[in-house]
Order: sequence, then structure tokens, then C-alpha cells
Amino acid sequence: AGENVLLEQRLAVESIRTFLNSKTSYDVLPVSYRLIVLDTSLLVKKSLNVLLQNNIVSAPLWDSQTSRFAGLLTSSDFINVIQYYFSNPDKFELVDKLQLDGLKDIERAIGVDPLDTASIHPSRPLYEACIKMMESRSGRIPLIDKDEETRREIVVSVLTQYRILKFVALNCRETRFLKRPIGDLNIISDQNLKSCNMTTPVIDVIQLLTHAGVSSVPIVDENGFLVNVYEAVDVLGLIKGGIYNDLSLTVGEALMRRSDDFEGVYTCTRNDKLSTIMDNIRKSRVHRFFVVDEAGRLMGVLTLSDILKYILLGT
Amino acid sequence: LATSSIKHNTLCVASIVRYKRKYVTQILYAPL
Amino acid sequence: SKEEDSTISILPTSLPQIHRANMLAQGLPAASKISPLVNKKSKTKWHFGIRSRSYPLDVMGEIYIALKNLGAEWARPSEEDLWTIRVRWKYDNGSINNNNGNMTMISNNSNNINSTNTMTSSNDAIPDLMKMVIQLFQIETNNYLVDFKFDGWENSNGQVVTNSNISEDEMSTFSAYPFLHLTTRLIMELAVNS
Repeated sequence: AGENVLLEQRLAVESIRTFLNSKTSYDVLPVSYRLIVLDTSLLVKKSLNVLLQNNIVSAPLWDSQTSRFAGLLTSSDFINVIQYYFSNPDKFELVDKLQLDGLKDIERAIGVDPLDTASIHPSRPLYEACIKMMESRSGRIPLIDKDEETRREIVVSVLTQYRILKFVALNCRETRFLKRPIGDLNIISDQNLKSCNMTTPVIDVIQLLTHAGVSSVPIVDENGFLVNVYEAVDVLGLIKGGIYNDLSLTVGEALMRRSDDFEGVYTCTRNDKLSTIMDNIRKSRVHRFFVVDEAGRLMGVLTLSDILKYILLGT
Repeated sequence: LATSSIKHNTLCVASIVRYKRKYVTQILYAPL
Repeated sequence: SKEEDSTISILPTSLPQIHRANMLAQGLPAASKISPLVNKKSKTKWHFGIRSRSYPLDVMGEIYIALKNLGAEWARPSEEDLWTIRVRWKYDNGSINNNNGNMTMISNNSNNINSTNTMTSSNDAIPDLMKMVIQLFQIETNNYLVDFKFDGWENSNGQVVTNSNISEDEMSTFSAYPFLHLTTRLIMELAVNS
């Protein structure tokens, strides 16, 4: 039986890769969809309103001066603004009047690398888009085409790891044969895991997000039991409430900003199978799974990037 | 061209464009 | 896969309502001041074009003034159709800024059109004149609608934009952003003037 499971898993992974090579990014796009684009001359604080009003956490930027696509606005940009403000509390006026085309200066001022937004043509194989996306830190990849007449860039859409895995979970029946326990696949991030506790100042957690290059920080109690998670996207609510200038706030207090439609933190154990993980991705809006032991102690994290990397490149 | 009321001094315009066989509602937010 | 195998679950203490109750139970002063983000899904209400209750000729006058301020040019309207304006706008790629940071627009006398066109690899000049049709419609008494329609591209050096060899389906890779951008400039000009 063990041999069977191994063989089925390997054949299923190969079949999913074949599927990803047979489809294009264009195939992932719905027949009708919305694409929200922000002019780079918009104020950062106005762009926050637009993201929250449309229930999105990222948007492509359009530079109308050069008539070109100008990268993606993501939660990392807002984290940079908070860190800049924390190091320069006297610069409130500048932060308040900051435009989207000023975010590059903020990156330079706090010494972080710009998010390299690779892009790809919508008609390239989906497998290729996934590989390119893994090379970039943002976990998303813009699909860029050119206007036939004017050769100007068109931002067709932005693909995310979440949407690609959901597309696989919805269209690849083979995901049901991924029956090996995730603890055996060597895909759980469990080394050097960063965490904090409920009374940690939220600014320390935000700095941890940047320095560790992660998009969430688990919150554990004094015995190592997982209690909650602070996510990069929670920063948008922090800024919206203007409470970023009270950065002595604990992460527990900052999490009170979360809106009631937050679905909760998904946990699993090392014994869970990728088939049930993919089934949850198919059914829910889940962006990561925190691995706990039977008692609920934090053991590691399984991100969408880990899952996609295994499907694309795993042995 | 579709427009929505100006809020927070921000203009929002949109147009629905056919992209190959799909339909994209491209929405641009710009400062007033 | 059999559901009962799965140990996947949602962490109860991470649900916003439970988290908030736990925080308030600790009696922390800051906790009581922080309210949850209301993710109001304020559905954006869309309209065709822009509406106006002004007198029709005033609306047309405002549009012509705005077009002139933005340096656009337009065809002389025909007697039988005073409510449609055929506009042409110079839209350079890249070298766009002039001294007041606006788009370099064609002025009324078209002899100072910038002749340097960016050439594509197939040696066709990139069309740099965007055409737009602006039309006034009456919705009901004292309620008018100004409609904006994209009307293709032209070359300022007069070369006709040929795209006959592109099939209808391929042709659909059209970027709406220059059109959307120019309409925002026009709407801003109208809003500021009015």
C-alpha cells in the first residue's frame, strides 16, 4: 500500500505539471473580470481607501506620464511606510502627502530592496508563469501584453499563488491522489521559525515581517501553543485607523482592527495529506496552514509558495 | 466610458474592453 | 480523500469576535478604544459618462473650453449635429512633460505637431493622436449625459494607421489606459472650471 501511495503521488504530481504546461495564464482568467489600476500620482492614503473599498490587498500601478505600467502596490509598500514613519516620527506631513510614485524613495530611505515584479505575457504556459512568480518575492505576477496599434503595455491581470492553486484544485482531479502525509514531503517551513506573543509591540512584529521576508508571524502563548497570527495585510487596517502613530500598541490590540469577515487561521498537522490541503484551498479562502502538534503547539508553517514549489519542482 | 461619483477627491473611471475572448472591466483611480 | 482523516481546522482563538472578547477580558485600556475595520462593500455605483443638469449649450461650451485648455483639437461640428464633438489629442509616449507638467497636446493650428514619431520595428510610426467622440444626450427634461467614446488612433505625420493584416480577434489587445487617462484629465478640467 505504501508503494502504491508513493507511485500515485508521483504520477499525480507529474500529471498536474503536464496540466500546468498545457494551460496558459490567460486560461486562468475568468470570462469577465475587473482589474483595478491606480494612477501613480494618487496619494498613498487614498490608494488605501481604494484597496479596502474594493476588498483587495494589491493593485497594478499606471504611470500616466510615461503611459506605462509602474509595478504593483502591495502590503509591503504600506509596511515600508509604517517603518519609515516609525524611524522619522517628525515626517508625518510627508507621509500624509506621499504619492504612490514616492514609494520608491521610501524603500531607499529605509534601505529595503524593491519588490522585483517580474511579468509575463498572458499566452505563455502557466507553468512558466509559476516558475517566474516563485523567483519574485511578491507571490504574484502581472500579465502584460502590448496594444497592437500603439505598442503600449496593457496590464491584463495579476496572477497570484492563491489563484493558481485554486485553479489547480478546481481543475485537476489528480490532486485527490496526493495522499502522502505533508510531514514526509519535506515542504513544511519548520526551521528557524519566527514567532511572537500577544504582548509584543506591533512595530516589532512589522519589522519581523520585513527582516524575515515573510507575510505572517504566528503568535504563541508562554507554552508555545498557537493563539493567533499577524498577517502583512493586517497593516492596511492599522494604517486605515490612523493608529500607526501609536506604535506602542501590542500586536494583540492591533489585531482588534481585523474585520469580522476574517475567516480565521487554518491549522493542520504533519499527518495531513496534500489532497485534503488542496481540497481546503478549493473550498475556502486560505493563504497558509500553520502546522501544530496534537496538543496545538506550533511546529511550522505550510505556505502556498511551499505547496506550489513542491508541485512544480518537488522530487 | 463609465464613471463613478468622485469620493475622497479621487476620480474613478472605467471601460469594458474585450481581451481576446474575455472581457476586462478596466478601472482607473486617479487623483482629482 | 476521506474527510475524517483530515486534522485541518480553524484556530478558534483567531476568530475576530473571540480574539476581541479575550482582549477585553484582560481589561487592557487600549483594547477598548480599537474598533474593527468595517469592510463595507460599498458597491461602486457606475454611470455612463458624466451627468449634467446645466443648459445644453452651456455644457457644450464648458466642454470646448476644457478641450482648448487641454490643448486638444476638434473637427468643426456639422450644422445638423451640434451635440457631437470629434476630438483629437496628441498623446506622446515617454517624452510627454511640457513646462506645466501637462500632456503635450496638439494646439489648434496643427503645424507645430511634433514630427518625431517613435518607430516600431516594422518601421510604422506609432500612432500618437488619440481620437475620441464626445456626445451630449438628453436623458429627461433638464437631465443630460456627456458620453465619451474611444475612436481609434492616427499618426500626427498623417500616415494612416494600417491594421488590416490584424484579424479582428488579435486586434482585441487594446490598452484602455491612455483613453481612461485623457478622460480623467477632461473630467478634472470640467470639475475645476465648473
